[in-house]
Order: sequence, then structure tokens, then C-alpha cells
Amino acid sequence: VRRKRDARRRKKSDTSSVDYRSNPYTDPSIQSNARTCKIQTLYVNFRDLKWQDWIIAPDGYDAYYCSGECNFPLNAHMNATNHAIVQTLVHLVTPGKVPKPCCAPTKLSAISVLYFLDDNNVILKKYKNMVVKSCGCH
Amino acid sequence: GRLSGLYVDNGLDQTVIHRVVTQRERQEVEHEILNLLGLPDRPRGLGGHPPQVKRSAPKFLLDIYRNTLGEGEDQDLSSTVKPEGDRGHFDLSGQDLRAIDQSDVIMSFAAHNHHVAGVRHERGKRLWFDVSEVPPGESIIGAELRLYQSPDLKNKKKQGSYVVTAYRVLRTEDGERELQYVDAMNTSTGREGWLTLNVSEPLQHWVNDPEANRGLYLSVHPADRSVHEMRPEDVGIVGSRGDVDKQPFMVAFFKSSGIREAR
Repeated sequence: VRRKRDARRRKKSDTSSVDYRSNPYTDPSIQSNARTCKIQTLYVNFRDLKWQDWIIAPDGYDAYYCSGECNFPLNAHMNATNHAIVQTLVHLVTPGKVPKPCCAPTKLSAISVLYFLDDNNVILKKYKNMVVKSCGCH
Repeated sequence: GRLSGLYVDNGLDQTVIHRVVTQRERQEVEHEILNLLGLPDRPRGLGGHPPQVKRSAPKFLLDIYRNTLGEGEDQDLSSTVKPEGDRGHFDLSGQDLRAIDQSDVIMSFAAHNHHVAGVRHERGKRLWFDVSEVPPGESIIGAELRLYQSPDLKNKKKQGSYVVTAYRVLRTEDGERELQYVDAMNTSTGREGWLTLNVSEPLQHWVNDPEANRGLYLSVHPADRSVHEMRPEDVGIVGSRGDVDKQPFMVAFFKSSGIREAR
């Protein structure tokens, strides 16, 4: 009897702390205002940086970046981790304490850069994790 | 005025006012990217001129870059490589493709006329490579010496089959020169293209002990009479004074240790 009574008390207390204004089901403005987390275009141009003096190839590359909001409900397009879903829910309950998950790369790929070390020797180097392939909520 | 070199689609909220970075901050960002790429300073010796990719060593790596890398870096090379005959100036063997696939860093080294006291030139050729720029912490997958053989011969009498041998030049305790066998391959006059010798072992020695780098000695003998040494030019091998795109060079394949230097 005591356990049931305590559980009822806890439930009442938790429910009273939920801010309904930050609930996407009760406040549609949250969904319409926020741009969802997705991949954005970012091109790094070595030629315009005037690095072509020693970088032979490429002239530049599509680096991309991740930007946008991770709002509840996290849909499949965001590649959200299980933890991100939990964090989003906790954020809804206590928005002042727990931030939303971050919009970050979930898959990255490499680029190869060919450059002069001096006027004789040349190096072709692979740089891992330089290009964003997909974004998600972490 | 000046282009930044970074182009974004401004995916952020348009109503937010963004601060424009100063010229100094922009330079710091550029320097930070160069640091990440391992290029903090302009390479020595370029003198502000755009580099020329006419020489055989840079041309070889550009060939690799154009034919096997570029788009879709994570793909398996065997599925992306172009068919034979369409692989540019340099023929890449299956072994080359495997090495390229496994490598994080590929470096080319042009042959130098580097004088080493006590090393006497005979009919063969001595080739020296500056390997001081090999990045620390990289493990060597392999290295090869590439020599171009031309079909044009000045002396038509010297036709036949030959053995091209590479030796590492050593200095013994009594100061005498000694040659250590490295690799050899058979060739014949009239053949045209790149000869490839495995020089992984000497490179490993030179990286571990730069003072001991006395280069390689290249020796050519007729296949039937190993005693009679010939000049490499006599069988059409192009030397350091030949056409720039056919000069001898060394290429080395490295795998990164995965440990990043603190910046």
C-alpha cells in the first residue's frame, strides 16, 4: 500500500514539473520554427586560399557540415542515437538543465591531397574523416 | 574584397546576425587548417612560383591521384581503377595498386647528384635520395626505384638481354666501399617503359640511420656474362640528365601509426 502511495506521489510530482509550452505536441510553433538537423554545403577552395603554390591537387573539396535542430520527435532522417532520443525527452522535461542533442556527422570519409614538400619531392597524403557523408543527432 | 576560399550555403537562421571575422582571424583559421594538413609553412625552394609537375616523380603521383583516387575515396581500388592501357604515363602493377590501397602517405623522391666522399664511380650509376622529410611515426609498406628504359640506342651493337641490379652503398669500418645486393631484374634492348626495383630495405635503413645514406649503386650486366659491367645508358636506361619526365626516382608507401601529434 505504501509503495503504491509513493508511486502515485512521484507520478504527481513528475507530471507537475513538465513544461507543456516546450512540448512539440502541445506547442506546434516548436516544430515549424526549427530547421531540422541535416547536411549543409561547405566547399573549401584551396585555389582561392592561394595555396595552389604547393597543393597540386585537388583545387578544393566538398567538406560539408551538419546544422539544424534536434527536436522531438526525432525522425529516421536524423540518424539519432538511442541516447539522443533519451536526451531529447529529458530536455523536454528539464529544458534549463539538459540541452538538446547535437547535430553532428555520423559518417565521414577521407580525401587525398597531393602537394610539394620542396621543389623535388612530392607527397600524396590521405586525410581521414575530412568529408561529412551524413549527419545525425548525438 | 578577398575570397575566403570557404563557401557555405548559409544554412543557419537568416534572422541571426553573424559577426564578420577580421583579416587576422581569417589568417589564423587558414593557418589552423594548414596545420591540420601538416602544411604550416610554404615549402622551401619553391620561391613563390607555382610548382611544375613536369618531372617524373611528381608526375607519377599525379598519375596515381588522377587514375585511382579522387572521388569516392572509401571505395575499393580494384573496382575503381581504369582498364589497362588507360592508366596514364605509368603502368601500375597489381602490387602497386595494393600498396596504394593500403597507404595513408605516398612520397616520391627525385634522384640527386649528391657527393659522398670515398665512393668511386665505375661504369654503373650512383643514385642518392633525400629521405629526411619522411614523416616520423609512419611505417614503411614498401618502396620502389623506377627507371625509364628507352628503346633508342646509340650503340646498335649492344643489343641483347641484360640484368639491372641495385646495390646499397655501405661504408665498412676500414673506410672501404662495400655494396650490398638489394634487387635485380631482367630486361632487353628495345624494350620501352618503367623498370621497377624493390628498394624497401635500403629506405628502412636510411630512415633509421640518415648518416648511413650513401645511396644506391646501379649496375648493368649482360644476362650471359655477368662479369662485364656496362653503363645503364648503353641499354637505354635514362639517367638524371635525361628527359625530365623520364628521370629515375624512388616512390615509398607508408601507413600511418594513427597517433596524432599534439598541436
